[in-house]
Amino acid sequence: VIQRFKAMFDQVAVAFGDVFPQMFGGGHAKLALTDPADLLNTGIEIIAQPPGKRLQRLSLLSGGEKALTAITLLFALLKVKPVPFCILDEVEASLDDANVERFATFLNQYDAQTQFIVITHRKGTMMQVNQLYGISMQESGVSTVLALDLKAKEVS
Amino acid sequence: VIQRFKAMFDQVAVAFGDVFPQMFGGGHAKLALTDPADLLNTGIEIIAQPPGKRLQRLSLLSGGEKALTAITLLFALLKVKPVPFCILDEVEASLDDANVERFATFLNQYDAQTQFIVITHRKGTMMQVNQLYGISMQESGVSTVLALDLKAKEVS
Amino acid sequence: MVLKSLQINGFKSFADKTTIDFGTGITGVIGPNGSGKSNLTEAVRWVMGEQSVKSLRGERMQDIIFAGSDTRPPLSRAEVTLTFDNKKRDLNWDHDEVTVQRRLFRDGESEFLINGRKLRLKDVANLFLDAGLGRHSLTIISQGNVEAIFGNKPEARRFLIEEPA
Amino acid sequence: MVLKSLQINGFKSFADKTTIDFGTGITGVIGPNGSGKSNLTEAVRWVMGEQSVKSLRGERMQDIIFAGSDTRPPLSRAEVTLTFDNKKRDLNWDHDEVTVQRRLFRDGESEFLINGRKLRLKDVANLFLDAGLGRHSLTIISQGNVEAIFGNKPEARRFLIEEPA
Ligand SMILES: Nc1ncnc2c1ncn2[C@@H]1O[C@H](COP(=O)(O)OP(=O)(O)OP(=O)(O)O)[C@@H](O)[C@H]1O
Ligand SMILES: Nc1ncnc2c1ncn2[C@@H]1O[C@H](COP(=O)(O)OP(=O)(O)OP(=O)(O)O)[C@@H](O)[C@H]1O
Ligand SMILES: [Mg+2]
Ligand SMILES: [Mg+2]
Repeated sequence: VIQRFKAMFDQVAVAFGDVFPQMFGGGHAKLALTDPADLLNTGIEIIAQPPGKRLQRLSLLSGGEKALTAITLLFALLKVKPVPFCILDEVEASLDDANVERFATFLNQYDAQTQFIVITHRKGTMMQVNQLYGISMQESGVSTVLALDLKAKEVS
Repeated sequence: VIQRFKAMFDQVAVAFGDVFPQMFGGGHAKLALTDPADLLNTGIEIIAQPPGKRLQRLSLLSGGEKALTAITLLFALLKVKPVPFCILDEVEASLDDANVERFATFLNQYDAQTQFIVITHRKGTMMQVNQLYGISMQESGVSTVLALDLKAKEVS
Repeated sequence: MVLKSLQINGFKSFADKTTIDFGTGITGVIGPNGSGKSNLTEAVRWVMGEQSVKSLRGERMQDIIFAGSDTRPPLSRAEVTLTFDNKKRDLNWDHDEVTVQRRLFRDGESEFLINGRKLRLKDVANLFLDAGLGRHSLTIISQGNVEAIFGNKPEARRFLIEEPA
Repeated sequence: MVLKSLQINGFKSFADKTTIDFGTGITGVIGPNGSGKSNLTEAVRWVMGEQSVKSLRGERMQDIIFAGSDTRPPLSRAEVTLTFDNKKRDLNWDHDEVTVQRRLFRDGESEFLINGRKLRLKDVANLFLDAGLGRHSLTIISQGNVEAIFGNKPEARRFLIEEPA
């Protein structure tokens, strides 16, 4: 069990180091075990350095930088242990438009192995989908679903 | 002290009931004391019913509805006890465009008594400001501030 | 395995029977605040065996049955059906197509069906657990999960590695 | 009282002296992730007397001094200046314009000045507290405050009423 944990951790750490500069358009990041001698209880440290910035405490990162770093870690996990489908519910709410675009481009790279369903408010994400559903409440309090024409995404 | 608490509570409750339909474009809401007999320890219950929906547990509201309800309460407090200036840091991140517009219109109603500084990603909020500053990092890691032409908001 | 379709009938704000067909690649879902997008996500978690009412934002499981609106009376049952393409037999069920259905009635009666066969909650939960789609897998990711990675102490992040390992 | 201007020099990502003049009405601040918008907000809280390093996202107060970048060395001090129009004497200081300044040096030395007069942290904190702008007032509202209203038990929401009352 400890062996599996260490093996998994090593693979995820490699993936995390790879994905980060792709998500951020630069920069470096790594994962570290807080206590490599105690694999049963060790924690996982995240060390992240956005492009052009000096390496500092994780806590000092901005709201959007933290969200993107967490998304990067989740994608690193998906790279090592893919799931057949994944529903993302508005995970990119605090990202600016440039970061949303990189995030959405990234989804496209994974979509051969993972079927993504993405709930979003963001135009950048909408631009990358293969089909689009709109949920609305024409009659108050009752949800209805409508398949939307992908050209419609230009409008909203 | 207990008297002041009750007096303040009553005023805020009235304001909350007034502001809610303006923020949501309809619906009803109220504040209630969980234990009116024990003013020293009572909690504050929020009861909110968005337009067209049946009154249900607060927990079942959507992410955006919860955020807007909380914003409504904060504005009710500001109505009863105005502050001379107020910095809002991306409070409207989870609101959809229609709700952002109502929120931003609301800011405009208060701005005679309160000087608002609003940090935002949202176009709807940007449309309501009197002056606009852009923060950027031309040189990596170093923040600079630039006064932006309000016509520039049309572009972003 | 591929997700083929989701049918929601009486679950939370979905008063009318609603079907969503998932194509290949990325499916986007948009809509205003409170329109039902997260309810849709919870419908998927619920039919896959979610038992934590709190994680479904309710206090009693009956909270997930359509409670009525300005124009409609409450319903007496909620039903969600999830259909998979199982040609690769990722799900331990010897059938090219697998349909999982969950029903809850206001009196508390519950039904679980796989390809029309009445089974128990644990059969449905195990079906997904054995395919690596249990409650700790990354099949559903929301803003809360994203924030938890940062909010937590380093020790609390272990589960991200432990569960799939 | 009206906020006239904010000057930041060496606080977090503001390596160069930066001045923002607030007009009347609503001032908007926009910019990409990590550009410094929340740092700006924290600069205001800091100059008004914020002592919780954790609430400023750091672990030691020195964390708020510009730590350097790819192209710049670290600085040895952080300085923030906030200027108010005080014609209505909302602030208990007999002057039409009130300037509050805070400095922190890497060795830990701290300075607090009101209209150029060296004072102590508690003088600055009291100046704002007496004007109803203490740490529990709604002068700064972020996403965290918004979520806290909902996340908390009813009892935890008391402070919203208690503090201003
Ligand atoms: N049992 C129920 N019966 C009827 N309506 C319900 C029920 N449970 C929840 N709702 C309604 O569903 C709505 C929440 O929907 P949901 O969380 O899916 O919205 P959303 O589209 O995700 O919105 P947001 O963009 O704000 O996240 C709430 O308005 C709530 O009142
Ligand atoms: N002492 C410091 N020296 C240099 N840079 C710092 C210092 N403290 C924080 N930073 C940097 O400031 C950035 C955070 O800025 P801030 O939180 O203001 O961003 P923001 O504009 O609010 O972004 P978002 O839109 O994501 O919320 C981080 O990248 C961090 O590395
Ligand atoms: Mg939602
Ligand atoms: Mg910020």
